[in-house]
Amino acid sequence: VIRTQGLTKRYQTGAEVIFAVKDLDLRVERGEFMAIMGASGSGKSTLMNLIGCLDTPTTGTYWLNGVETSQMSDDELAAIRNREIGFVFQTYNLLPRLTALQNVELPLVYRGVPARERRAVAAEVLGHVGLGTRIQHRPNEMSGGQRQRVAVARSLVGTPSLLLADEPTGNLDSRTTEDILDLFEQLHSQGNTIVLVTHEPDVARRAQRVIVLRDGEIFSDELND
Amino acid sequence: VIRTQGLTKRYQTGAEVIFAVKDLDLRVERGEFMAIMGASGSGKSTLMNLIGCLDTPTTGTYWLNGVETSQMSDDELAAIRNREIGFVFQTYNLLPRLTALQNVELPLVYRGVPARERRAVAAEVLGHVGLGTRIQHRPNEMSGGQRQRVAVARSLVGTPSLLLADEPTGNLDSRTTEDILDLFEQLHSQGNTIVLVTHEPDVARRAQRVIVLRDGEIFSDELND
Ligand SMILES: Nc1ncnc2c1ncn2[C@@H]1O[C@H](COP(=O)(O)OP(=O)(O)OP(=O)(O)O)[C@@H](O)[C@H]1O
Ligand SMILES: Nc1ncnc2c1ncn2[C@@H]1O[C@H](COP(=O)(O)OP(=O)(O)OP(=O)(O)O)[C@@H](O)[C@H]1O
Ligand SMILES: [Mg+2]
Ligand SMILES: [Mg+2]
Repeated sequence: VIRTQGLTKRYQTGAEVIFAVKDLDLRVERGEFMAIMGASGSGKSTLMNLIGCLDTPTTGTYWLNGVETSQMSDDELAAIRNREIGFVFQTYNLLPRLTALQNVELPLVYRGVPARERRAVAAEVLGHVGLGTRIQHRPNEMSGGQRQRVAVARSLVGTPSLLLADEPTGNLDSRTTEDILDLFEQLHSQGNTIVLVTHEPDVARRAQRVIVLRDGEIFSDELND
Repeated sequence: VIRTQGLTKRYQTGAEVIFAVKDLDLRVERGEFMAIMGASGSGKSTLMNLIGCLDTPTTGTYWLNGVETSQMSDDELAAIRNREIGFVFQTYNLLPRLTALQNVELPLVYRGVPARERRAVAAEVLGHVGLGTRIQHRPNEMSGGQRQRVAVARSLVGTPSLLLADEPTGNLDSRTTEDILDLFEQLHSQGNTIVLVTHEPDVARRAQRVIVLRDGEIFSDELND
């Protein structure tokens, strides 16, 4: 479902050039569960943003579902993001004025799902991440890990065919981490594709395949046993 | 240096009452290195904020350096926070319009340290966290882990006698985690007190003592071997 060739993201700050992603070739098939690891600053979030069409590469080519993304209109890109891709951002990106429920239902608002239905689904998914009793709370009335879980719930509510999760368990205790990974595996068992960034080896072990980035390039690409 | 008795933080949201911290008694002696663990939502950040005088308890008593904090003026509290306590916030709290250097030098600005001196010290500490080449970058030009390290650098720049670090390594790879923990141990070896929240058992193991919170109360309090 994902194919990149020579994918590069370059930043120029004054005289200095930084390659966040550098000439990267990658294929991810439908139904794969892949983890991305690598040192801080090695390019993981940048790659995730490029895969999710939240950013554009400086050079290189990216095909999503066989269509070259640079040929897509803004409306087409927005449609794909809204309908097919679930995101868990490293910084959560929750809207501070909205309750947990309103944050989680947002992807369904964009799809035009009727209010009653979308609120029921959003409440159900919040229950799955252990926040069923907190649906009316705003992010600033929650702990760090609770906010992270709202972000995870929002990524799952539309049952995306591609889930991009950037460090979805960094602020979670091990029990809650297990619960989240069980949800991801459930989504995967339904035939969906999962790409997960993590610093935790135990979390990476749950994936089928692990790539390690270094300085914007793929350093290793191996299957888990 | 820290003593609490019956410390409680209660939130009331509509008809619902949440005890973030509940009737908690705690002593931390000068020169201790203590880790706090516990499930998401168990009260760790709330306790940290209370210890650091960034929040006030609903009920209960807190003595810092033998002085009851409720008897301190705002100026006295601000002076203690600025001069003696280093904070690493779970959400980093970097100022987005300032460069890494300007963020890190901020505690020294508040102390009236002259510009040239404070910039030299800030650059040095950024070097210690592996960001010596990024001092002019703003937070949005950095990865998640790089921002976390700027936050750590800012907490250390004033060589605080009490360091409160709320999940300082959650977004860091293991190598960078080791580097940060080495810095904390160095500060500890100089006689300073460290209180560290973490979800990572390996990180908690580096402390001398580990308390585990559950529903706002201390569930266990043990020394590491
Ligand atoms: N402003 C607030 N209003 C209502 N409830 C709050 C508020 N701040 C925190 N809480 C609640 O208090 C409890 C403790 O929060 P706290 O942030 O201390 O947890 P934590 O142990 O740091 O969790 P995490 O590991 O997820 O960061 C949580 O249930 C949280 O939702
Ligand atoms: N807007 C930007 N301007 C300049 N440099 C940037 C920008 N965004 C990211 N970078 C740099 O690109 C590199 C890769 O960043 P990225 O966020 O992809 O790293 P990461 O692997 O996700 O790291 P972490 O584990 O710390 O989250 C880093 O060196 C980062 O500082
Ligand atoms: Mg990242
Ligand atoms: Mg917390």
